[in-house]
Amino acid sequence: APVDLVRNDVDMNFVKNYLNNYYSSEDEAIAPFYYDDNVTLAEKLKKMQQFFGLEVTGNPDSETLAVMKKPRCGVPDLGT
Amino acid sequence: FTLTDGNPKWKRTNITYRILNYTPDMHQSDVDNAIKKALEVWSNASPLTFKRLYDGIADIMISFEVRDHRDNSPFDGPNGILAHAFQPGDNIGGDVHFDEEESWSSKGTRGYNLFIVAAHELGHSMGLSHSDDAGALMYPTYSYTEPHLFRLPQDDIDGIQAIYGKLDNPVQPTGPTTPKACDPRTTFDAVASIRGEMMFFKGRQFWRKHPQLDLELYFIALFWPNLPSRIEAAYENYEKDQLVLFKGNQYWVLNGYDIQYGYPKSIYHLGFPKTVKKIDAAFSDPESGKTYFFVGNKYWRYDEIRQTMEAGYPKNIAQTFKGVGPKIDAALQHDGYVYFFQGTKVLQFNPNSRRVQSVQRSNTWLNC
Repeated sequence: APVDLVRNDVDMNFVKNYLNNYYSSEDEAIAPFYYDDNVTLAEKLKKMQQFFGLEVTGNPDSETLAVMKKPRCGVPDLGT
Repeated sequence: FTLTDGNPKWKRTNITYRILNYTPDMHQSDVDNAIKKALEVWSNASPLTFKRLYDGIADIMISFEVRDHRDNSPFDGPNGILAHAFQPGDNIGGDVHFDEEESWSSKGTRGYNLFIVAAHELGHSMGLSHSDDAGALMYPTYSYTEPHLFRLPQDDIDGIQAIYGKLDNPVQPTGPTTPKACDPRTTFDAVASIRGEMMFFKGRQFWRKHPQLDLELYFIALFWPNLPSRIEAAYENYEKDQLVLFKGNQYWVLNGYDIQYGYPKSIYHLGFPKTVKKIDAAFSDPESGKTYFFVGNKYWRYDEIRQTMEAGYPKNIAQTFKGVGPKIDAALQHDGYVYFFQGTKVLQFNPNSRRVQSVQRSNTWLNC
């Protein structure tokens, strides 16, 4: 059953903002136009999970969210 | 380590910096000192030198900013983004901005330590990007380290020297490396169980092994900012649901995430003679409530129920634990066996037969 949908929306917005801040890269500009947002998001999520040594699932599991919520440097982890 | 895309670098090694404004959270002299020390982190590992300017344009302009500060990278208020910096270059290049809405500090674990954050950001100013080495200064998330104990990790030394070359000195700096679980050379400082989990201490970090979760590596300071690194012995006190940690002639008692009030205490309170300067290893037996302490080639036995050191000790390790010692790194009782960690080997000791039953590589305990 769907649980806590409001919280999930908040988390997904948080995840999107995080990935756009730190994992936007040139790949995004050259991604095929038919890629939808979710595919791009999952790819960015995988890069983030790989960088932090998390299990690479492409899903924002609780462990991934916990890392995203840590205080950090504002410079992107990939790209210039 | 990772270099910034395009490998930007300063064309000179004599770099200038200027502090444009101050945070009200700290004394100005503490800000000056934190920035100076943060720059020394990099100048001590490379041919770079830094000179402070008090007016005009410096290579690195350092300031505290709030929200949108007209560089296309607005800050986000307390927590989240703490600071950012720009790669080497003209104008905004090399500049460092700290989020003024953070709580900045020069000592202790309250707020964010300006020295640690500045040292990281100045790494970007020198041309380093984020490292995926969790122990590196250039790792993107904040981790507190006692500033006066800080040593630039080897990953960052390798990074800065890849850009600017080595120091003009026959003796090159070396720094701590992040332990790798499955490295065949992996050894442990101390090992203990706690509430069904296992903790393997190594340098500034420890591996946490939970039966249902993957192995995780954490900084000791992340959980217990006041504990030192390089813990020497540890055991679980089953009677009191506590973790007891030793370093030198001091010990700490932890209940969950909390260090119990009044610690560290001297090990001499436990009944050790003054000739004992440190404990090599310890384990506790939940059945008898006895704790065994190993020092050199001898061991002591402590009664957790009576809270006294037992008479008749120390004894020779070889007398009771044949085939073990004399020098033990860590000890653990698990599933009826006692495990003695010695270098890269772990000896499984059977208390019933009083013999070493098997010898394996230490990091088999880390699923390797």
